[in-house]
Amino acid sequence: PPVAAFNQETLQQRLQALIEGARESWTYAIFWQSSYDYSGATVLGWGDGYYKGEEDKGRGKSKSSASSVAEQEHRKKVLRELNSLISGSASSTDDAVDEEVTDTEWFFLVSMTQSFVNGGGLPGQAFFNSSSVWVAGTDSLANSTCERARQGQIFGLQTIVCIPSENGVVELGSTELIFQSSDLMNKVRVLFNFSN
Amino acid sequence: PSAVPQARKASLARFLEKRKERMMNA
Repeated sequence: PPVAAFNQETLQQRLQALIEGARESWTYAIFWQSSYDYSGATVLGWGDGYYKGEEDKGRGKSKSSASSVAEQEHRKKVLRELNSLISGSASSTDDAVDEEVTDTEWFFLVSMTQSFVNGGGLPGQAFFNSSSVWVAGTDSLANSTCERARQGQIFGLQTIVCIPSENGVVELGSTELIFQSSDLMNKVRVLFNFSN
Repeated sequence: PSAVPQARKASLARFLEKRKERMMNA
């Protein structure tokens, strides 16, 4: 297929297509976009993300958070402030904002503030080595040398995958245990091989 | 929140909107 140009709109569509079309149950997908900092070094920063959430498992709502009451209050406060920032209103009475913020939602949100130097963290390693990093299993994540993998495990993830592409790295995370799939990696290569 | 760069606002807005949808459908 012809290779499409990189833009924000198709990025979101590609992330959504990747997750919604997958056989496996992925919780989120993030595209870490490569750029250069003031010194000319390669940095991977937030490009875009698609949060699907956790499997319902018939309980009516997503898996609840293991966080403390104080932590939940903190998350809700941040979410209210972010909502105000986006909507432009000073205060929000939106019930949806006051719903419990799950661990994976929080992990996804915090990811928006992160960046990785070339070779640093799971995304940086994947990009620097031009090879995929697939970490599956609570122990593997907990014992990883990468802070992001350990953080992911604390927030309930069982699988984190980073697949390099021309302009960055596609990261997928899941609360399920998912083993390596060449089908997924091929899909990333097709969907994220941008022309520019 | 003020630290969230302008470029990430679109992702954040989308996340919040989809979250509302999920809550309403729950």
